[in-house]
Amino acid sequence: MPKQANISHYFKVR
Amino acid sequence: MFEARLVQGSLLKKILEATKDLLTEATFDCSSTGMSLQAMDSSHVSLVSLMLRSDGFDAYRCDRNLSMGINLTSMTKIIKCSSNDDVVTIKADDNNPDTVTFMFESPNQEKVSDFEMKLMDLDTEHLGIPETDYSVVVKMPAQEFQRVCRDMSQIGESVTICCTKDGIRFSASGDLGTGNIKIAQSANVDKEEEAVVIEMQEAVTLTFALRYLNFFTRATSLSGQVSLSMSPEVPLVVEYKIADMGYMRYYLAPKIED
Repeated sequence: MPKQANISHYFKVR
Repeated sequence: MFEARLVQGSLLKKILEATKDLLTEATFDCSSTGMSLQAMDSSHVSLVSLMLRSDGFDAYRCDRNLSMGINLTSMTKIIKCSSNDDVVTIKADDNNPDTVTFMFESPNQEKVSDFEMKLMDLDTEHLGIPETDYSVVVKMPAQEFQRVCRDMSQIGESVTICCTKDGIRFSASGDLGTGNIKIAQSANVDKEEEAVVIEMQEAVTLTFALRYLNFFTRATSLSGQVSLSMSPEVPLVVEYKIADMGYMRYYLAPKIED
């Protein structure tokens, strides 16, 4: 089963 | 002093409807360029980004940058007190930094209401969204996308979106079986809003949680068209343009193989 990724994994906290 | 007047006040109802499944509170950042909002849902799977440019308002004044922490449930209660044809003005006074005022005026000016709402002190994180050249950008009727997401969620929890130059294919599978919906690029259309247009650099296949896609389609009333931007292994962008003002964008992290 594919796993759900987290959005902050792709966009860094400013 | 901050003051933003919107003759088409019902737009705020549509915007709140478009965030309600994802956000309970958010910070509205106000500056001379306009009002914006960026917030992740509580499970940090998706990101909502709203932009309302100052030139899209019927009057706009923002003397200094302002961040308003807003409980969206409270704001929804207040905005529901306006009629769809009311003019809405949002006001914040430097001398009273803990509240925001919403004023509703009927078109004939015979009824004027004002509601003052308490602001919240929100500790929100802003994410830097890099400029991305997406491999595929699909524009399609927003209602069609809503229908596809609804239908696919009858079959499974996830949808695999496969986009080639011929068209876009949505596939789902679950206990009851499988489903595929393929939508071809329009050959020719009379109305721009009904067109399916695919701009493609390379074919892309990605899998997403339908739960979130269905939340995004709450924005369908904002725009006739939706655009889906995809590249391998990066979040999908679902964008609804807000005519002459800006956009409502949703970013959704893909599902990835373990």
